[in-house]
Amino acid sequence: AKAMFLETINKARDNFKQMYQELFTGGEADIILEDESDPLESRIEIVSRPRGKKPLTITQLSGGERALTAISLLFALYMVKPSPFCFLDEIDAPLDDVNVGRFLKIVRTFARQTQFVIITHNKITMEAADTLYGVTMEEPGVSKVVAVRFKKEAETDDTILDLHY
Amino acid sequence: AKAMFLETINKARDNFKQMYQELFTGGEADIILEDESDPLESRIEIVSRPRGKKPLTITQLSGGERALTAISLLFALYMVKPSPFCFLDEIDAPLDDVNVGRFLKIVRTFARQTQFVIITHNKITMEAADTLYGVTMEEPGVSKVVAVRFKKEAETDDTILDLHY
Amino acid sequence: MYLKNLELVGFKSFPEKSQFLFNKGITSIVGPNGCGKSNLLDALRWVLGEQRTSLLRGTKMEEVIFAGTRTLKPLGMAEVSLNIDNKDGSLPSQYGELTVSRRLYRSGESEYLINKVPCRLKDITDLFADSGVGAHAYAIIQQEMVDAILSDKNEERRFLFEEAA
Amino acid sequence: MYLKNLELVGFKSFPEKSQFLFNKGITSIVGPNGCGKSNLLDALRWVLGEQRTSLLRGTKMEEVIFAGTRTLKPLGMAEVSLNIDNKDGSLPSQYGELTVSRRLYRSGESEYLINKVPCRLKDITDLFADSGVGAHAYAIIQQEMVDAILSDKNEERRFLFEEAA
Ligand SMILES: Nc1ncnc2c1ncn2[C@@H]1O[C@H](COP(=O)(O)OP(=O)(O)OP(=O)(O)O)[C@@H](O)[C@H]1O
Ligand SMILES: Nc1ncnc2c1ncn2[C@@H]1O[C@H](COP(=O)(O)OP(=O)(O)OP(=O)(O)O)[C@@H](O)[C@H]1O
Ligand SMILES: [Mg+2]
Ligand SMILES: [Mg+2]
Repeated sequence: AKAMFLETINKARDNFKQMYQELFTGGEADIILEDESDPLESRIEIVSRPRGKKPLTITQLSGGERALTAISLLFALYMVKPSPFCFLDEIDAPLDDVNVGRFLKIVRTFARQTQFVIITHNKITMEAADTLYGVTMEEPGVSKVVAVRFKKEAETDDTILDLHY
Repeated sequence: AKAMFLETINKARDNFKQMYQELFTGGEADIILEDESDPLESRIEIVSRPRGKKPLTITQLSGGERALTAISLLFALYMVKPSPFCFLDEIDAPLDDVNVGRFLKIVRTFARQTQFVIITHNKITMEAADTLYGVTMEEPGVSKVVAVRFKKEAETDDTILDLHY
Repeated sequence: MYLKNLELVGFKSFPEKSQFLFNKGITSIVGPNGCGKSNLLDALRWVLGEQRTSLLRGTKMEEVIFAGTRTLKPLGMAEVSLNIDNKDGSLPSQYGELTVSRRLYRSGESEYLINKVPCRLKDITDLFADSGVGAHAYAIIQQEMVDAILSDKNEERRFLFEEAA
Repeated sequence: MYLKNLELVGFKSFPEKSQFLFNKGITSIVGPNGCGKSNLLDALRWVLGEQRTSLLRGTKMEEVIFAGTRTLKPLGMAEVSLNIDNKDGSLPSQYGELTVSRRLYRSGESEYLINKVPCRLKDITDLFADSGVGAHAYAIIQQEMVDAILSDKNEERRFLFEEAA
């Protein structure tokens, strides 16, 4: 179990560095076991240094930088053991437009082998989806699922706005 | 002190109900002192019931409903004792477009007597501002303040996009 | 494996029978605040065997049953079914097509079914245990998880690494 | 009273002297993730006398001093000044125009000034104590506060009510 966990950490570390480069276009990232001799109990430390900066701790990073660091790490773990589907709930909320674009670029590559379902309020993410579902509540307190767009045909932003009343 | 606090609670309650109606266009809200006889120590309970729904607790509300409830409450307290300025950091992030609009409508009325500074990634909020500042980091790790628009003249979304590189 | 569709009736804000079809690639779910998007995610977690009510935004499991609105009465049961294509045999089952169902009655009674055959909760969680698709894995990511994964407290982070091992 | 401008040098990601002009009405601050927007808010809190490093995303106060980048050396001091128009006399001072300044040296030494006259931290916090503009009031709202105000723990909520009283 100890050897298996160490192997997971090592694979995750390599993936994390790769994902970080794609999302931050630079900088350094690392996963450090505080106590190498005791991997199963040791604290796991995350290092995140965006390009050109030298933040002392993760708490000093901005809201968006923290979100992007966490996303890099989650994708890194996913790469170790891909799940058949991945359900994301508004994790693009703190990201600026450029970072949303980078995040979606990675999602698109993974989406060839994984079903991605992304709940979002972000127009860029809506645009990038192959399929768009709306959830409405015409009758107060009663939810309905509505198909808005399948495989990028025909629909426009007006359709999405119609879901708001 | 006890009388003063009770008076504050009562004023805040009235304001909260008013703010809630403007942001939720319906439903019920209340501020309840768990122990009326001991206002200085009692737990303060918040009731938030969007129109047509009967959520049992605040935890059952959606992310956006919780944010809007908190905003109603913060504005309610502000109305009891207005501050000369109000600095908001990305509190519009979980709100859908219609709710951002309602939030900004209230901000505009308060903005006649209060300087509002709103950090945001939301295009609707950017549009609503009288003055727009950009912060850039052309040199990694070095922030610069840039004036983008004063009093709604001339600027377009392209200018904002230019801040991203 | 890939997910085919999710069926809900009586679950949270979905009193009427509702279907959510999964497609290949990227699916985006949109809609106003409070319309029921995160509730769909809760339904998926729940049918996969989630027992931690905190991850379902509740304190008692009974809270997932439609609680009624101002005009509709509460229902007595919640039911969610997940249809899965397992022709690649990635799930440890002889079936090429699987339907996993979970029911909860207000009495507190639960029922679990695989392809309409009653089973135990353990049979459902065992089915997904190794495929990275458990109710516990990084396959379902919400905003709170993004903060938790970077927090000083190590547990959430360690748990995710163990899941990937 | 109203705010006229904020000047920073050596504060967090602002090594060079930077000015932020306040205007009437609504000002929006935009820019990419990590460019320094929330750092401006931290600067405002700090010059108003904030002592809780947790609200400044740090553990030691020294962390607000520019820590350098890959190419720039750290600086030895952080200084923030806030210029305020007090012609309406809402702040308890004889001056119609006030400049509040705060300096921190790496040695740990602090300096506080009002209109260039050295004073104590207490003199600064007293100045704002009653105007709803303290470093503690609901005049500065961030995403975390929105969750805190609704959480089961009562303290944050109670504190805000007491501030309004
Ligand atoms: N058992 C229940 N019965 C009826 N309604 C419920 C039940 N549990 C939750 N709800 C309702 O579901 C709504 C929340 O839905 P949900 O969290 O899915 O919204 P959302 O679409 O994710 O919104 P947001 O964009 O704000 O995150 C709440 O208004 C709540 O009252
Ligand atoms: N003492 C310091 N010296 C140098 N840089 C610092 C210091 N403290 C913080 N920073 C840097 O400031 C950046 C964070 O800035 P800030 O939080 O203001 O970003 P932001 O514009 O709010 O971004 P977001 O949109 O993601 O919230 C971090 O990259 C951090 O490294
Ligand atoms: Mg939600
Ligand atoms: Mg920020």
